[in-house]
Amino acid sequence: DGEAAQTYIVHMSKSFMPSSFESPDRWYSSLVESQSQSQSVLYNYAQVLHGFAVKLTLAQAKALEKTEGVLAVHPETVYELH
Amino acid sequence: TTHTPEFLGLDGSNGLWSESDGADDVVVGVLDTGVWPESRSFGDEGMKPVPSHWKGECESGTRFNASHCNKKLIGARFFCSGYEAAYGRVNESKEFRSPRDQDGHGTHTASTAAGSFVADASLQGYARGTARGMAPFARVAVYKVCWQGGCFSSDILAGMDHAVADGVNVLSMSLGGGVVPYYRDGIAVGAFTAMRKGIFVSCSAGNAGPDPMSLANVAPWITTVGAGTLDRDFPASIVLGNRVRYGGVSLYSGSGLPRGKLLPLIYAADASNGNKSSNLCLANTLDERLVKGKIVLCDRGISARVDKGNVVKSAGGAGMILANMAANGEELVADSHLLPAAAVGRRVGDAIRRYVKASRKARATIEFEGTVLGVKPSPVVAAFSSRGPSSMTPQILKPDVIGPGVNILAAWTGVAGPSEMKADTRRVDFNIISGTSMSCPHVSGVAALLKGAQPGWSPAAIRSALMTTAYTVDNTGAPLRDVATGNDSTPFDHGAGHVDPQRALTPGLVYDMGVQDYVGFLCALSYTPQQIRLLVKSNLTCTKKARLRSPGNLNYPSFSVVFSSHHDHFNRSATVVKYTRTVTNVGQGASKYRVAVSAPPTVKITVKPTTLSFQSVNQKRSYTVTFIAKRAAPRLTAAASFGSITWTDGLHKVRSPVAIMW
Repeated sequence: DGEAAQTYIVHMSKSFMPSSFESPDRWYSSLVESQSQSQSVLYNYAQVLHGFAVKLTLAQAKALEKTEGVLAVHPETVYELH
Repeated sequence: TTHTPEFLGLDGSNGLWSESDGADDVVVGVLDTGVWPESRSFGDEGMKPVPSHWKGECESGTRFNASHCNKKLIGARFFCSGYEAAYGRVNESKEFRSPRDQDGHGTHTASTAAGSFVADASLQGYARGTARGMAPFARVAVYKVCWQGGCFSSDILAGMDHAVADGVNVLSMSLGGGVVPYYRDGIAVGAFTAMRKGIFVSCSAGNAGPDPMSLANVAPWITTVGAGTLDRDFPASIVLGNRVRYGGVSLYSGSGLPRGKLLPLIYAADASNGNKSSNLCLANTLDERLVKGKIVLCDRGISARVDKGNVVKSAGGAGMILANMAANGEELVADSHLLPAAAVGRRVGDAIRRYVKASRKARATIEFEGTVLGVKPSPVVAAFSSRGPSSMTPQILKPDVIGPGVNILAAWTGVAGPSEMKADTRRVDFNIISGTSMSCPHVSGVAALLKGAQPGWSPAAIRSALMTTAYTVDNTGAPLRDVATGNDSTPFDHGAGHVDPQRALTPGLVYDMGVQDYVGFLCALSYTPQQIRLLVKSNLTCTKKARLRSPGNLNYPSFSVVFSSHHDHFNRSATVVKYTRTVTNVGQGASKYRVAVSAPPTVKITVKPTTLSFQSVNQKRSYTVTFIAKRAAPRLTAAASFGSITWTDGLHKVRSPVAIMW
């Protein structure tokens, strides 16, 4: 269902960050806003990856994947305790 | 835990213990269900000030604030944005929206890794002793990333992101998921950066055993930990009406069954309310009229073991015998049931099933016998422990090691009973549970001690030390066994063997690795530059120099060889496989090592050179191993053979397991 939203992990290339943004976080927020007015970044990642987590529809995720600076958009997975 | 320090040889004041100086500068980060901070396992009496490198925090939330942290529990954060995006806001009347542990699992794992000393710990009298983590002076930082609905990768990545920034030295993660390419696996992605920053990452291998290829967390920069038993047991005797007595295990601590009186015994399959699965004692499958006042024999499988006990209790049963099926073999996992109950192995289960079938008036009772030590053989590989080979990269042998993971006592949450069921209103300070979740933090704690003793060692060097010094014989001197089959276990079951912390302190040689080695490995997997970048986080190309000839050429402390009837993409005959390894001397300066090879009859293994001479510490030497298949692929498609390559200088034994597949 293209309308059902789920969380995606978005991997970014920081070297593509426009100089107009003060920080990667602002850049990520603007990218999300360009896809969806109703969604906001869940997490910004700075250490283990460059990127963020956001809830999007499949169509929005596919559109985001084509944006310059986006390396990959992976759907969230659920892990379990052992 | 009350017995694993002794079982692991960590009970003395010498060796790793003194060399590590208590590892009080080492921070163990635990990604799990949070922490119960009031547990005495997180007391900070006598602890030195918090290490100066620490940047972590204690976050506030439901029933948790900064005052819950101390010099032992130095960090506590929670991450629920991914969980809440899927399920809506955490209901604070049902779940703590804070680092506080609802479940118990996180408190158990954190205290196993680095809990403080607690005298007179037990679970209602069972496993009584002084509880402590493997690194009792190391610091604990908890990152709550698992909630009642699961552990979401966005939350896990956030937890790892903060753990790295906070300055943890060891990451302990007793959770996992399905096998996906490394660049799509959140734990593997996060662990790569952690490794790059010198953080040792240990993860549980999974509880999907004994099926082959059932492992989780198989990335080679992660230390993958399987589970074995201790030499401790909680015996219970099942006495049948024919006066035959069988052995089982139990952690039941209530009023027990009437003394000296045998009760009617019924097989759950014969007590069905019409449901075909009644033999498994699943919910709503038993006929209360047939069960009431009787001991019910239930088959293991599908539902949680303690749930079966509750089903029998709810149906009016007086007791339960829980019998293993083929998948569990003779593995005996004890549970804190709500009714008098005992678990038995498959053979005993079959005997009791036969007795019930043959007897018109089957009767039984259960006698609970407390805690015994010195059980032989031990350790034994747990049936539930996930098994290799790695389905993602069969050229890397996984799991890496096994550690204690069966019937482990450690600290527990204050809001859940020992059976973890809602119906269980009992509250305990310590609980006894099993899983690779329990073996993982043992290795994390040992790694913290090694980190304290050898601060300059890389995560790969620490893992190498743990692997090459692991032992493969039990306390009877026989090869380690697999409780699922009763046969000798293989490196697909136990990896390099059972961890031996004291020996790991002086491995002699280590197989060291850094980011470039792993990049070469990823190139050998034919990952695209973009896929590699998701892991490495920088621009890289797979140059001829960087690329390993095959993934199995990674400088790993074990060997996994895959023969195929085809030629590989370099047009080499795949019945000959050649791997190169480089070892670093971490022993005394001048030394000479000789190789000893144990090869299966189907494979010729040649090592060149056969001696390695070192003049100084940190000197590196390389050697090449050639594996030649003596015959075509065996008829059985899953055929595998095993051996080992050991370097010895008279003082050290640096052993690498070998697994060969066709």
